[in-house]
Amino acid sequence: QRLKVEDALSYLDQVKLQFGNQPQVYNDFLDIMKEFKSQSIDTPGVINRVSQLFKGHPDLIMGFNTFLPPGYKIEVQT
Amino acid sequence: LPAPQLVMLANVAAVTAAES
Repeated sequence: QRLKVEDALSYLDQVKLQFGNQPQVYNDFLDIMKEFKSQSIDTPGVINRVSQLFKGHPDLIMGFNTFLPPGYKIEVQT
Repeated sequence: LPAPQLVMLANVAAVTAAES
């Protein structure tokens, strides 16, 4: 199903909350998305960066997966 | 665009970053 702006805002809030004591992580995530927007990095590049940034946070990774196009997915380490 | 939902997330992130 199609995600809306509200879903994106909600996800950003989730990231901000989880890293409340590490605001740099949230800022890094915003930077990754800005680089994608400016086409400095492509979808696999985003996946690579986000999987490193959110390592150890499976809920954030699974949430991020919902924004990826078909055929793309970050594997969660269990 | 190949990843419309990711573009949407990026747009929202850019606006959020600009506002903060």
